[in-house]
Parts: sequence; structure tokens; C-alpha cells
Amino acid sequence: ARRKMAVPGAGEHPLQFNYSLWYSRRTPGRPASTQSYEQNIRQIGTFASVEQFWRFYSHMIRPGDLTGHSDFHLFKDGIKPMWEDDANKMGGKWIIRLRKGLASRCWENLILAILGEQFMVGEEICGAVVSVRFQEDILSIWNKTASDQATTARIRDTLRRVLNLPPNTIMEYKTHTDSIKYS
Amino acid sequence: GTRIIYDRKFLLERRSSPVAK
Repeated sequence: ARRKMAVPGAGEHPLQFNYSLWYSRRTPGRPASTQSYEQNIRQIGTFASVEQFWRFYSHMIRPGDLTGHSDFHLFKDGIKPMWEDDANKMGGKWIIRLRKGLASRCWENLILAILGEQFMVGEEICGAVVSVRFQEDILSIWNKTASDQATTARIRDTLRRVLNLPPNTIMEYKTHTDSIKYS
Repeated sequence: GTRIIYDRKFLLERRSSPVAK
């Protein structure tokens, strides 16, 4: 489908990259096959400036207020939030498990760090996901090159700084090829 | 080229101001 490219409005603060927000919700009892995943994911909108981002985000429900098996995804415009996307297929993600009650604040801090280019890893960041689950919530940040250890270490250290996580928080890096193998 | 970098405080300050100052 053809979409109009987002551009910053007059007097707005441009972002380094354009991003899209997506929402997905798993239908209970259905297998999470690639096809049903793609059918269940909806693009909410694309933005090119700080002001455009807030216009979307301010109207969105906070992750901590979602129920059921739901996810928000923030990805660079042109990258689908799927392992199979060309930008993601050689990549991986840092995974942070959060006890209930932390998701809204951590998600906001994470996306502000991405939009503001706080990670300093060139073009490596693809996007981020917050997954709302029954007992805990999961944050993940996806990058292009899973084998680039300097990049993944820098992403981890920046995450620790911007999320201000409890000291006992466990962070795990997973390549997407492993995720595909074991899913 | 130059990177467009914003810190959290700057981004939060733009939250309620649709037009740049």
C-alpha cells in the first residue's frame, strides 16, 4: 500500500529518522504463525518530528493499562516489526523482563531515547517492542547486526542508563535466528 | 552528516507545545 511520506511541519523539530508505531494483539487460542502475526499487527501512524510523535503518543493507551496479550512496536519507517524484514534478519534484540507496574514508564523512556538518538550506534537501531503479558511485561530493542558485539554492548549500557532499571534486572540478548529456531 | 540528538528533558518539554518556540 502506498503511503504519504511523513515530513516535519513548519517550526517542528525533525527527528533523525522517521518512525512508525504499531499495535498487535494475539487472538487467544490461535497459533502465532507468521501469517496470523502479520494479520494481527496494525500500523497506527508514522511521524517525522518530535511534535508529530507526541500527537500520536498522547492519544495512545499506556502499555501498563493494556490487558491481554498485546504489544506496541516502534520501528524506523520502512522496517516492519518482524524477524523476516531485511533490516532485521541478521539482527537480534536485548530483552528486559519487567515486573508489573514498570512498563509504561520504561517504554516511554526507551522510545524517547531512540527518537532522541541516545544510543550512538549509527544506523543499527531498528526498533523496540513492549509486550504486555499476564505475569510480567517485556521490553525489547532490536538492532541490525547481532554479531556486532561493540554495538550490542553499547546498546546494553545505554539501556541501563536511560531506563534507570532496578539493579537486579536481568538483560538477555537473543539473535532473531535463534528466536525463529526455538519458536 | 550531523546527528539530530535530543535528550529526554527536551523531548518532554515539547509534549504540550505543538508549535516550536
